[in-house]
Amino acid sequence: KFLNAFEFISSMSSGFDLSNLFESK
Amino acid sequence: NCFSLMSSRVGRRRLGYEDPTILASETAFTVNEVEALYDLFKKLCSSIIKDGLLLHKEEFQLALFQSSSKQNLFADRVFDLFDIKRNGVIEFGEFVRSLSIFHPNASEAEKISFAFRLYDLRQTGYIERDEVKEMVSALLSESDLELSDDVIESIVDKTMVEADLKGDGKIDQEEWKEFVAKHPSLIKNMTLPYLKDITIQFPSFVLNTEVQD
Repeated sequence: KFLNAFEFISSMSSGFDLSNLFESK
Repeated sequence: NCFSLMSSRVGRRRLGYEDPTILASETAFTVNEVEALYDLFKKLCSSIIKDGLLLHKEEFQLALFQSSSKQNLFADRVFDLFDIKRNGVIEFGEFVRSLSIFHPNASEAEKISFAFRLYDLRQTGYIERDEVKEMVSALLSESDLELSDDVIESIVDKTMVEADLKGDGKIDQEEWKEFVAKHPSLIKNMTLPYLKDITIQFPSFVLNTEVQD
């Protein structure tokens, strides 16, 4: 499914998903 | 409304508040977008520790995960990168300047550089092999996926063979740029479409703004 480790990292990291900052209003 | 406008202006002359016009001139945001971000920032800042316009790590984590105590490698790294002065808190100017990198109008080069610094866990100027493995392992431990150490090693090896063009066991900025050029999806989460319509989500700026974009 993932071509390399960084694709896995960037897809799986919820800590990197800053959209939650805007949903927390 | 004169009274609310006046009190808003007085209230904004607080420690840590930077002029939206200056912030807009230095970032991808318009003045009204900076003002809308100020409303968001105030909400985030007052969620746990009431000490004015300072965003603490616990408050940042609470906004991201609805939990202030959850440990997360990447949330830690993002917080540390936003904390430009490295004083343990994010100030409003730091928040705007850092979020600007995630704006759809920000340059790809800024996004690539931010992602590099994010993954350079120990800030050595390189993404080292053991850092790649540490990130993969940390994410696996948070998820339901279970992979043997051999499988993780082979994923990391394969990635290093492709990314580490000089073969010195670490990825430098040049190698990272080339790697992202081959895999543009790697910076997909460096763009937050939300930032394009922040003024719609936080419309109270309309009452408080001193500047029309």
